[in-house]
Amino acid sequence: MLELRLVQGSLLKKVLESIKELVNDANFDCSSTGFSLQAMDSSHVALVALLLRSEGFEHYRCDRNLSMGMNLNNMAKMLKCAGNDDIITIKADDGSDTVTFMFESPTQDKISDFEMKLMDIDSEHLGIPEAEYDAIVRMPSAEFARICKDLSSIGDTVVISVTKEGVKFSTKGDIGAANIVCRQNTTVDKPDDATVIEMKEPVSLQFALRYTNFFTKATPLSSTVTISLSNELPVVVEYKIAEMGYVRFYLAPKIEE
Amino acid sequence: MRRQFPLTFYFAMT
Repeated sequence: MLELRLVQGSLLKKVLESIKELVNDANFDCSSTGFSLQAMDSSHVALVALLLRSEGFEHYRCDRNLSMGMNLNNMAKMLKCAGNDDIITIKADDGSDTVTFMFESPTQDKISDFEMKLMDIDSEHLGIPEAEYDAIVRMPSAEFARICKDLSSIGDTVVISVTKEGVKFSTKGDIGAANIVCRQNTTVDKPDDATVIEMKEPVSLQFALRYTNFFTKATPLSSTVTISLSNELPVVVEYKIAEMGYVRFYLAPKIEE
Repeated sequence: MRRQFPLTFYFAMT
């Protein structure tokens, strides 16, 4: 028996909107730790890892570890039917081939339930070690989204370089080239508007903008984004979910063969 | 020529 009650249901709506274009089907894993997911895109160069910790739910009952295969587009369709202020409860019985999403309006005058069929998914789970990164950039998530969108109108790939001077996003295409430099800026009114760069080693990595643009669908989840980079290793783009957990995207760099 | 290797190139499957 599984019953997870999330008062801020809009968080789950935003999570689905942020990952449904990158991944078609995924197993949601439920344990005493929380509600989590790890899934790769179809070409296996990008991965999403989601964690919603059990403490973030108003009510969290998960009698035994459960893995529920869901089509993310179908799940997003159902969650779109929840109001932004609704409380969302996820329910499943042991051995059932369905999951139920219950939506309650804040005043309790409208209660809906949507039952979705589960699916069997053979998923490959990757062991991702906690790593020390050469450079970590924290910046406003809207700024990162704007940069990825702007650069993708010029080129297909972005080179992200971190030096003492700041973080540089560069692209080249048929019509020309573009460079955007963001300097460390901590003298802002609101901490979330700051750009903070922690650098151990200079880093320069190239990525496909098609994927970074998918990642920025998570912008509504957090006002800041953290980009962790090490030379020759996949980048981690993390959006924290207030008090509850995170959505992390991993992307393989384009490297010389 | 630059190439994107799959993530299984970097991380082991569990």
